[in-house]
Amino acid sequence: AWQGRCIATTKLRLVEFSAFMEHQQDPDTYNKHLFVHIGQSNPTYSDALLESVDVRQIYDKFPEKKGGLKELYEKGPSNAFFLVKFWADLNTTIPDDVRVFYGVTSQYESPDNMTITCSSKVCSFGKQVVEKVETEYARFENGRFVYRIHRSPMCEYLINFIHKLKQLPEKYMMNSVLENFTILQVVTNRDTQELLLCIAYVFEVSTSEHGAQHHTYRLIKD
Amino acid sequence: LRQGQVPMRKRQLPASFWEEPRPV
Repeated sequence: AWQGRCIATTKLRLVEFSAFMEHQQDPDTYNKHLFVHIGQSNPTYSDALLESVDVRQIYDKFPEKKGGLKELYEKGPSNAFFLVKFWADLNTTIPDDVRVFYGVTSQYESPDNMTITCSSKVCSFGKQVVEKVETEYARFENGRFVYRIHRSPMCEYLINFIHKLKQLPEKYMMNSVLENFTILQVVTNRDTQELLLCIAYVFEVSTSEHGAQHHTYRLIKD
Repeated sequence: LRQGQVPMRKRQLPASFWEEPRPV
């Protein structure tokens, strides 16, 4: 049921993704704010299939030269490509001081025991400005292999970007900035170089009182 | 936007792309 209903292929599934700030109020109390979040879900066959977006509509929002989205998509497999539109929650009251940790947690699972490489490219006007590459090994849990990148520290570029974004007085100004801010995540099998998942992230600011929201799409090319 | 760049609003994207989901 995962196929076509969430960020997954037969080889790897994104189980959870969150970017957050966490403030240590005192030795026993932590306040956590999620900027964006994809929670654990268990789709069934009665759930709707993901809508699709033509990958060519977003080529210019991501690197276009060697190793760019176009080249990656042409190499495939095309069923491993997804687009996530996040409505980010910037409505935080956590004070910004030295006791704040900015982090990203993600979790994947697979029927296969692999070593995966996760590349995350932050792009401005479609050009890569910073890249983080992480390698993760499998842990066998409950009959499947789990890959957990736990509390990976957010880079300075992103922390500064969030600070500046929050200072803008109007949401339409934030959305105007976010129109040219994207992130491309590519997960590969380290040993075979096979592409397992490619997720393109685009953003707006949430207007909800209920935290971050998102829509997920399959990337296709008719 | 850079010169020649098409705004996202003018691209062929699903209607849901512009509709923030309501919390379940």
